[in-house]
Amino acid sequence: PQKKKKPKLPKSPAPHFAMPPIHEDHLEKI
Amino acid sequence: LKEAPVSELHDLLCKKLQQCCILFDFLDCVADLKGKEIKRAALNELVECVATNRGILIEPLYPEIIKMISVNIFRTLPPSENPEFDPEEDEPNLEPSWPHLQLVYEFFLRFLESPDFQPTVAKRYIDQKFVLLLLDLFDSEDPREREYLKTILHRVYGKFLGLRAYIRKQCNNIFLRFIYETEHFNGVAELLEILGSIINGFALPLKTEHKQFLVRVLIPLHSVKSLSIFHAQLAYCVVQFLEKDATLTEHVIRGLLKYWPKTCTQKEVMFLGEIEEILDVIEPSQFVKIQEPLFRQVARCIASPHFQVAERALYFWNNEYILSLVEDNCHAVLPTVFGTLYHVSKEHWN
Repeated sequence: PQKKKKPKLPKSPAPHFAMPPIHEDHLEKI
Repeated sequence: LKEAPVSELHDLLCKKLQQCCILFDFLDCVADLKGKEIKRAALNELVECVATNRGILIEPLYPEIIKMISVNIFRTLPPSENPEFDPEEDEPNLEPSWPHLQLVYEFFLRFLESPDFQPTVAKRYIDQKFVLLLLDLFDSEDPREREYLKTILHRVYGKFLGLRAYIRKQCNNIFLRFIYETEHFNGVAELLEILGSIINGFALPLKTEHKQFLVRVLIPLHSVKSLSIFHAQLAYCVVQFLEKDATLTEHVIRGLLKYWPKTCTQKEVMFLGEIEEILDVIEPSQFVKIQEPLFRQVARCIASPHFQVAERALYFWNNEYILSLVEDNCHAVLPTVFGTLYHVSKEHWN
């Protein structure tokens, strides 16, 4: 039987120091 | 400020701001105690006022606010007395004027986070020169100051779109100077924490500038002696990049292998930890590209006489996902590690 591949681990929780993401904006000057 | 009628509030606010431009000598802790207390109370009032009142931040106040903040925070940082200062061991020199400085930072944060705050007005005063001076302060030895600076720069980056490219460029310069010239900068971890949130927010496909930052800055950062102080933040940035663009995986792994520590076992344990974090998010299609060079290095670590290095490498087999990758590719991985495993099972002292 086709071996069931183990799924990738769920995304590990962000570390305590992680800061809220700042989304890149197309208006930013290059 | 609390009792002042609304009509006089802005004038009074302006006067208090000017009053707080007076600096005090905290090295002489008995000097001018009265004056210090007056300024502390005034700063407290300013923090309270901006934090609680709406409609306070009228345009004419912006230059006064930025002037007061600048006069207080922008200063030449004292040279580290102990040239052999080891950030991991020694206690940092705390900023003597912290009783005032903290309130100025608190005020600055409340100002930036006020619902009335208008970037379009503030950008006349919070410009490239201001940001450059702010970045210099990240070299402060006082961790409390760096914590405020980190939050403030994170807000500035978020609110001033026109400054983002400049901020990224200046962070680049700080890291490159740190890697290749001074190997001394106290705020690397804090800057990497901000960059972690920036990378997290990158749009896809990634700009070339961003990929170059990974290759030219983040990977070489692994070679620095004081890696342990900022490794957690550095590894987080690297993993964020790979979650954004998995095609960078091979480049990252080969870069880590190139910078693999030869004489510092503490660093080796950190590298193994980072490798595991990367393998946790790796795509199977990327794994096959790097399995052989990677597991040749893992095998060397298994054979390390330093038992913590050997143990950390063997610990990969405790990771379900890595195990599944190895099982799927045992034709390639097994030959690189089996010989060492067999030898170590017979010869290793621990």
